[in-house]
Amino acid sequence: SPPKEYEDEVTFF
Amino acid sequence: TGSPVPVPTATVVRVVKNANTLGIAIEGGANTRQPLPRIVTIQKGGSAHNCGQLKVGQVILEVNGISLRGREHKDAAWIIAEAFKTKEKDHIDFLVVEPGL
Repeated sequence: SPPKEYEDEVTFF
Repeated sequence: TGSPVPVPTATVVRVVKNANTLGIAIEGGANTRQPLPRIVTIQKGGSAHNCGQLKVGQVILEVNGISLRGREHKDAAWIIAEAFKTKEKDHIDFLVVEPGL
């Protein structure tokens, strides 16, 4: 399976 | 003689925890096209904005000396959150670099 993509993950602090 | 050659320079930025929030947002992490976390937002009124030296677009290499290299988004985010939460220090030292220089 293709690698999981996280590029849209954004975290606010 | 000659012009200075632009070299990416890593800078330590100290953010004092003088607000209730850190006031930044990051994207990226290991196994993404942005392998080190990048600052995408700086909110007015947050500690980061008050410090005046963090900028949108900067890439975070280290947090209090802890390297973010090879850490996925959630892991990097946890490190930053813990650095803000801990009462052991009244500040966070970010090692940042301006990309594309």
